[in-house]
Amino acid sequence: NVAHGLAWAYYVGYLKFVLPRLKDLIREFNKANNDLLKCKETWKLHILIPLSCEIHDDLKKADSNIQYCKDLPALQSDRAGTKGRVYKQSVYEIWSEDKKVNYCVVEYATPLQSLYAMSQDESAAFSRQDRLEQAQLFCRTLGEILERSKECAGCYRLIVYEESGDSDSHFLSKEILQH
Amino acid sequence: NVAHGLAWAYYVGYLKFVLPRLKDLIREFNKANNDLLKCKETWKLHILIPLSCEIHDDLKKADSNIQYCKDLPALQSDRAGTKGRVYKQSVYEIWSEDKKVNYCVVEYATPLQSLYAMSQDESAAFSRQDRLEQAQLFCRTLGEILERSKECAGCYRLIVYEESGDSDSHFLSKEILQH
Ligand SMILES: Nc1nc(=O)c2ncn([C@@H]3O[C@@H]4COP(=O)(O)O[C@H]5[C@@H](O)[C@H](n6cnc7c(N)ncnc76)O[C@@H]5COP(=O)(O)O[C@@H]3[C@@H]4O)c2[nH]1
Repeated sequence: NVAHGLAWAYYVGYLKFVLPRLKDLIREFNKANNDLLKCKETWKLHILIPLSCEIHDDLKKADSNIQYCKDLPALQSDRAGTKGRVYKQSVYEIWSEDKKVNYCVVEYATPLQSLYAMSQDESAAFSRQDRLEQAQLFCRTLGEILERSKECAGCYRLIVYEESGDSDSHFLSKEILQH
Repeated sequence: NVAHGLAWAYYVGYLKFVLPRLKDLIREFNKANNDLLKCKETWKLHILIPLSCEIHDDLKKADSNIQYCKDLPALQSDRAGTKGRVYKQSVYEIWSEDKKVNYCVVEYATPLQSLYAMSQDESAAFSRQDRLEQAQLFCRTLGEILERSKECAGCYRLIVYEESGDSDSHFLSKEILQH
């Protein structure tokens, strides 16, 4: 199953490496940035999982109440022949409806972008129906892997959502703030 | 099928972006590095596909005749919420048995590392037999996707191999030089 493999690859190739180091990266970021990420409850990677697989490369395009702030310090690691492959996460300002700002480390689950691209390419033999089923399987599998992972405990937040037809243009910021 | 999804993710998330830009990166590298990569025939990403899925993060550990030289200039792109995600390839010196040196851009196909990790984790329900079948499927699917891709034509070389039991410690460098 496509999603099964993508969830495992996402864990072994990325989350297993990054999540255990996240709190230290945030600590280092705070020293250089006036303790911007104050609340320790938010010292997590907020992983956006839209079941539609519709991913925006720029979060501001998804919701104007989400604005890029800065990057966390990057991690580098030799990986499969690439010397010092770079892994970094971005910090965003999330504005609430009552004009308060929150900061958090957030990004989309990258494998969903692959599922989307597969459903667009005729040669992948992958329908929109397949894509929805696989997105749900991805979400379930990833959740199970992360729950079993001691080293990643408390370091992530999965934000799973289906966007309604008549989208509220600030749906995503509200969704993130709820979590 | 696990490998089907990994091959597609590898293409849409990486090769489709990097391969069409590779020749320009090499050109830029050559200007700053005395035309180290002279032969235009080698202006390709050499992608190592060991069917055993045994991947070394450091190529020198696979074969002491392969030594890290330098990195190509990095590419950056906003991706799924990560601002300016970094993509870079490494240039290696490959020494032949008669002490001549060649330079090339080479790396392992990272998704094979995910297949390997899955076969090690009991909860992935993925046997060594599955892994071999999926490695072959990965290779076949990736080959078909790349052949159909106009924008990637002439920019890559798949180096597929099965390592023999009594390994020649310079098997890999010879394999790369043959291609
Ligand atoms: N948000 C995010 N930031 C990252 O730095 C990152 N690195 C990996 N991933 C995601 O984890 C999973 C496992 O990664 P792996 O390296 O095995 O496969 C990767 C890898 O084989 C290749 N690839 C992607 N980026 C690079 C890169 N910079 N250098 C070499 N190979 C790369 O293409 C595959 C698909 O990549 P993505 O589709 O971007 O998502 C990956 C994937 O879902 C990331 N996700």
